[in-house]
Amino acid sequence: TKINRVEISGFKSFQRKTVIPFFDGLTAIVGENGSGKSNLFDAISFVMGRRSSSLRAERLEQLIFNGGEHLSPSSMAEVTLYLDNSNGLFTPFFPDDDQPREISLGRRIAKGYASYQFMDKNCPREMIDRILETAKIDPDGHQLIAQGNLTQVIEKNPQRRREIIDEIC
Amino acid sequence: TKINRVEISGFKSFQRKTVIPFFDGLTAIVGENGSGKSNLFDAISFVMGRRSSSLRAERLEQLIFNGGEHLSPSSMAEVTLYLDNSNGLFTPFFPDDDQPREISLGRRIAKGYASYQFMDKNCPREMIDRILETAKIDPDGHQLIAQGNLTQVIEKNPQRRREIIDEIC
Amino acid sequence: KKAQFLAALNQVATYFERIFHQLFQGGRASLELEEPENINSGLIIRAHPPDKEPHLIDALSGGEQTLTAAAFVFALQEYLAGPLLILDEIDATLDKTNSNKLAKLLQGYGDHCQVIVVSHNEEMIRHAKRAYGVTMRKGISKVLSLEL
Amino acid sequence: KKAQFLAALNQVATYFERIFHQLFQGGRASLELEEPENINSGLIIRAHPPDKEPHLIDALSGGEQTLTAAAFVFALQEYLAGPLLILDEIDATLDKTNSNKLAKLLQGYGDHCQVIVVSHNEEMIRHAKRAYGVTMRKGISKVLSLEL
Ligand SMILES: Nc1ncnc2c1ncn2[C@@H]1O[C@H](COP(=O)(O)OP(=O)(O)OP(=O)(O)O)[C@@H](O)[C@H]1O
Ligand SMILES: Nc1ncnc2c1ncn2[C@@H]1O[C@H](COP(=O)(O)OP(=O)(O)OP(=O)(O)O)[C@@H](O)[C@H]1O
Ligand SMILES: [Mg+2]
Ligand SMILES: [Mg+2]
Repeated sequence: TKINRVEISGFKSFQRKTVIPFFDGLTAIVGENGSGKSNLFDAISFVMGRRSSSLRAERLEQLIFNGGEHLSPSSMAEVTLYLDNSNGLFTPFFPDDDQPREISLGRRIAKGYASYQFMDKNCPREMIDRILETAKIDPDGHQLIAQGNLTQVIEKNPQRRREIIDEIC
Repeated sequence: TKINRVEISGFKSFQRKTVIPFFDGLTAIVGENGSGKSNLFDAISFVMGRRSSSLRAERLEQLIFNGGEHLSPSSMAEVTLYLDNSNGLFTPFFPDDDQPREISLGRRIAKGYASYQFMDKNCPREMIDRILETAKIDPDGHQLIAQGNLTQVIEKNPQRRREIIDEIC
Repeated sequence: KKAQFLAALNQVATYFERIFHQLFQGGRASLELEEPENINSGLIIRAHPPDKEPHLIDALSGGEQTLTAAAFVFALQEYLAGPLLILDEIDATLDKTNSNKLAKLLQGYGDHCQVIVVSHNEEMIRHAKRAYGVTMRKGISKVLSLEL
Repeated sequence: KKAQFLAALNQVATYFERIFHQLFQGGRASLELEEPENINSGLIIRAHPPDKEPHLIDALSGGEQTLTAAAFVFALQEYLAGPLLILDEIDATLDKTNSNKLAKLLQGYGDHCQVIVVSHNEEMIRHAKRAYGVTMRKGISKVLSLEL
């Protein structure tokens, strides 16, 4: 599979709905300091189920666009991830239906409200975990490396490092 | 005062005696990854009395040139720092003598042996501390920032940050 | 369970040694268990750039640690063959030569999976197939597709 | 003791706000005690780049955290007026514009004290009065003076 596109709205510095298509090969994301590059990385980690503590926030509400100095804050943060299904990898999740060309995973938060979506319908968090496992994507593993975190993988103590091998076999 | 020059020999990757003069203004140190730039930084921290744990080593002996893959290790690591005394800042340390134009601080380690020097004579560690205090140099403070350590100063918890102000007044 | 663990470790270790050798153009690296037959013992990483014998991983330079960690991440990726890698400024400590080597390697991985990197480095941008520019105005981020 | 502490804090805080404002070309920053009259309470750093209201220091970007920390270090330096600053790759996360701003500021400090920086950044080297190149051959480092 692969990421076909990401839709972000009201998440961190992405106030308005932003759609970013992704393709094969190496894609570079560039921009000045503070422009929102790591916020985009956090949006993808967020929809994959990561907790606020690894998204540079103390509580989930802090992920909602806070208005900055001049604007009014958003009421909701929402990220939707579209994964390609042209090779039918996700067939087991569509027992009765036709195979969609792509599947969508979503996550929303508002004050006092939080939910996950699969194909636009609310679903439990475990559903997202099972889909990502089928796709061989581990958001807490080596495939998503946040800014400044690369060398953690060799700095860990020997026991922690051993667990990395445990997790992948 | 200012640093007039540093002499390094047998310290980390500086096998042979290396003399580096320093001047006023902004000086840049450049070079490829792994060439020895941070080792030069460590040499200056070392002579100012920092412990092995903040010099990327577990024991002091690991600071001695280890020979790499092909060469034989050095038997001693030695760093000497020359501080300018043309404005007589260090007068109190020369009660009977003439004022030298510059003073020298030294530190040596060998297997099972470690010492500090002031004007080429062995002296206790406290002597180095008093000289640096007179020079308004705090090797554990904000004036020496090791690679990757800049943002620690804002990441510390509020109590630790408060101590920074304590230490400077 | 034990056989599975050892097979995975041996495989990842083989990839790690090859990728390390490629990035450093020489040197030696290895992944070993503290007690070879005991799968509950810790995992030791050894990394020797060419001509060097660092006594511990911490003695390596900033750039050498980045390349060593990258080799480990890529070894896990080659073992798992996952669909994507998303890396946020992993090249921050690298000089031009090493940025170039890393960018070439990532370009190669881009033939087998989707690789998305955030970077300030011209070397990395030069090797990318596509690029997005993120801009900030009045506290709001926008994303634009860039012509390479 | 208390009066001395508060005087030092006020002084450093004033320098910090000015330098932050200079590096970010706007925005607001402050140093305050958790409980204003209690000198044993913790020290809070607030840093708001222009148009932004980060809820905590962690929410700032890598480059914004670097500039904020640098402003704090320079504020301490201006208060203490020490003879030297030795900084090892403090500009690693900065883009070209901010590298330039930082290099100009360091060049200015070079008029009052000795500033020695390790850097891979052309902006930094361009602003330096002198440069040394460190090279490594067969595991041995050498230092050469470079013509700028
Ligand atoms: N909930 C929020 N609402 C609005 N803005 C936010 C929110 N959370 C974080 N921000 C802003 O996002 C900015 C950080 O963006 P980000 O970390 O993505 O920058 P970056 O492009 O990665 O920069 P760098 O190159 O320095 O790493 C901060 O200035 C912060 O104020
Ligand atoms: N005791 C020692 N004897 C010989 N070599 C040593 C010793 N201690 C460390 N080294 C070597 O020094 C090298 C690291 O040098 P250093 O950290 O100064 O690089 P650097 O120029 O700062 O690079 P970077 O730009 O990546 O930060 C390592 O490769 C290490 O093997
Ligand atoms: Mg970032
Ligand atoms: Mg270094």
